[in-house]
Parts: sequence; structure tokens; C-alpha cells
Amino acid sequence: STIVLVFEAPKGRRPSFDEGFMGGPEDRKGGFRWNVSTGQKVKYGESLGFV
Amino acid sequence: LRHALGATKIEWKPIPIGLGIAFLGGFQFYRTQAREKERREAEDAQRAEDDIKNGDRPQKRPRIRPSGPWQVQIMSTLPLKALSRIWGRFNELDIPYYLRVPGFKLYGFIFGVNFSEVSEPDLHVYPNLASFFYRTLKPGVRPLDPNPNAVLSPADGKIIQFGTIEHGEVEQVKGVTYSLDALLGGTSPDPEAQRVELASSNISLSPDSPKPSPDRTANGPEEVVRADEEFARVNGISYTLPNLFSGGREQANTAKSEDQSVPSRPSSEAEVRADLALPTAASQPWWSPVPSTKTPTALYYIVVYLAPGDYHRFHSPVSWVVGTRRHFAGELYSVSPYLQRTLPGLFTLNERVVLLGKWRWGFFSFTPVGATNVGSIKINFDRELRTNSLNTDTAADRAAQVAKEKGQPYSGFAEATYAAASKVLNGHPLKRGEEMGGFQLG
Repeated sequence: STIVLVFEAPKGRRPSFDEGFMGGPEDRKGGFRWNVSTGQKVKYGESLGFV
Repeated sequence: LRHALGATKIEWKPIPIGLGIAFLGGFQFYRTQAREKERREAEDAQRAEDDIKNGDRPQKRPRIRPSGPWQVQIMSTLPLKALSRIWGRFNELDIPYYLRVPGFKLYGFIFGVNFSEVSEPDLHVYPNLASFFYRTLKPGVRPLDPNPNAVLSPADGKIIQFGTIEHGEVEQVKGVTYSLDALLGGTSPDPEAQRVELASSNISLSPDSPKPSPDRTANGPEEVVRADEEFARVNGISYTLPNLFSGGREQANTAKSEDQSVPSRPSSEAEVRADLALPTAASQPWWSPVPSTKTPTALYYIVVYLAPGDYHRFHSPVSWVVGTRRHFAGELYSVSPYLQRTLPGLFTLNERVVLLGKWRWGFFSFTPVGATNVGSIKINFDRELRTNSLNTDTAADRAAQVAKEKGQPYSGFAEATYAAASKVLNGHPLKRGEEMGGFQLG
């Protein structure tokens, strides 16, 4: 069986240059971030990502 | 040639049985394919006739048809739903008392069940495999992540895919693409066409979305998303709040709220509302997001696969309010990672229950997808929902018939709302980590 979550979350803002902007999406500030990887085993209650 | 034929001695030899079986299998497969093709052509002709009768231009309707390697083709000829129901019946047969522990131990050994976490130490309590499959865990073995801003995993499982949704298409991963429209259904169609009454309940599946009165928006602060303004546009579908939550509906109800069988839960309601940082109801409508709407948002998705040995109840990943439930009575292909990789759009084919709602950052949906071995999806707060059962099929057929009579396109799902569950929140509130339901065998 499978569960699909589709949700809206903050995109976050692109840091300014003086904040050390490196150009990648992961550099966004304040947006939703994943902290899992494909194929990873998770347990109910663990964090998949956070805002 | 005549001489050779006449002079050749004929010797009869037995052919190997396997060869005979393979021939019969191949011949049967060919016949079912030919019959299926004929049936489809007849349906198309019938449909074209109907279109002409209605004065429409006969159009070729896209048919959801599985494509994939030969295993998928073979699978699509199997009666998966019937197999799933038989499997469910079989697993509801009581196991003799003394065979239960060895039986469940064997199942646990094959599928990797962690018995130390099962809430019931004495496995004899479980009369059959179906009840063992729907076991609960010991309290405390699954602590929730302390970060209040985290989205929790709804169940034990494996991450198959995750990412952002661009242009209404779930990110292309290993050749598999999902159209969000096909997965969640488009915006609610004409309510009248979908009016069906489930045989044993007084749910009226009649969502309608009256236009909210303009003064509602007048109440809210300027940066509030206006009631009739789209707050998400995905794949050309504009998701406006009223569409999704049918705010202001009066007649929408659920069987539970009518007979108050769902205890009113002020505590969870207050908590969810607090989580949603909702202003007081008097000043603003509940759905109007707080200034956070200033933050640019995006749509994210994640797919969690539950293996047969995993704990099969699912929980709310965040605090949110469920406004609508859409039940797609589809097929029941296996959702194993292999088939997810090989059958494009698998989730748009399978039976699934789409729970649509709202959390503090906007739109939130939770979609358990059934499979051949676990075709029954249970939602705790929706006792009328019946998946993978004969009357599901009949309800879907009736909805299609009603839509056809009204000349409306059938949306492919039966919809219900939970507006009456909580007047304030206009939906059913769920707390972070709260158990929502689960998958059952068959």
C-alpha cells in the first residue's frame, strides 16, 4: 500500500549575495526543506521535512 | 511430394504436457484480448452514437489504459478486485488457536515484523491474519518529531519519491509521471450530476460551491487571499478555497455528524485551530490564511510505500482540517516499487481515497492508495466509506449513470464533505500524529 502527500508549503526566499548566496535551490532561506532521501526507510512520527 | 507423403510412415508420440498448457494459455490469452477489443469498439461506437444523439461532435475519449511491459499487460487481464476480495475473505478466516503464534511468527519472519513493538504481547488474541495485520503499536514506540514545523511521516514505510510539483506534473522520476489532475481529480464538477445516495447512509454526495458573499472578503485583512481568487493553479486547475472546501454549504453533512456518533472534540478542534493560527471566528472566516500568505509557496509531494510487514495504520502528518473526501473506485494493481517504476500513472489507476484539506500554509492532501493485497482503506472518521466492496462499484456506476443522464462528464470519483463535523473549521480537524485510519487486507 502507498500514501501520497501533496501539500503547499513556503518556497522560501533566495538569500542575497552578501548572505553568501551560492546559487543552488538548497540555499533558499525559510522555505520547506526535505530531510529524507529516496529509498530511505522511515517510521511514523519521523520528520520528512520542515518549514 | 505425393510419393513422400504416401511413403512416409506416421508415428504418434505424446507431446510434453507443459507445451500443451502453454498452447492453451496462449490461445486463451489471445481470445480474451480479441473479446476485450471487440467490447471496447462496441462501447466507443455506442458512445459516439450517444454524442450524436446529444448533438455533440463524436469525440474519442481518452481511455485510461495501462501500458508497460508484458507483466503489466498480463496483470491487466486479471480480475484484480475479485482476487483482492477473495484474499480478504481468506484472511478473515479464523486460525485455530494453537496455530496462531507459529503462523504469525512465520508471517513476521517472512515480512520482517518487529514483534517487540506490537501492543498485544499475547498473539493468540488475534483471531486471524487480517486482525494481526491491523495491529496497533505499544504506546511510546513512535515518538513524534519535536520540531513543530516538521511534516511527519504518516506511517512506517519507504520513501519512493518526493519533490516539487511543477506545472501540475509530479516530477518525472524514472519515467513515471503523474498528472495531479488525474491523481486528485479536477475541481468539483456540477454538483447535481454527482448526486448519489449511498445505500446505507444519509451522506448526500452533493457538493455544491455557492459563491461566497463578497462581504466575507471584506472582513479579512487585505493580504488575505480573496474568496474567489485562486490560491493555487496546478496544471490549469485553479484551486480556489471555496471549491475545495465548499465554504458556506449548508446541506453538506456526514452520517456521523447527524447521529453524533463522532464525539465532538473541542480539544482537538481548539488545538488544530491554534496550530492553524486561526483568528477568532467572529472576526474572520476560518479559511482565510493569516499574513503568511505573503510567503510565496510551492506544491510538494512525497510517496511513502508500506511493505507487507510494516505497521499499516496511518497518522496525520500535520495539524490540518479535512474538508472533502474523494473516493476513486479504480483498479487494484500491486503498488510494489517495481510496478511503480514500470506502470506509468499507477496511482491514477488504483482505488484510492483523496482527503483534501488545508493546513497553516495552504492546501494539504492525503491520499492512501489501495493495492491488490491491501485493497481496503479505512478512515476512522468516515464510517460510511467502503472501499474494495461490491457496493463501491455500484455506487461508482450509479454516479456515472446519473452524470450521463444529466449530460455531465463523470468526474470519476464520489465526493463527500465533512463540513458538518466542525462548524467553526468547516471540516474535520486532525491533530499532528493523530491516527486517521489504515489499510486492511483484501
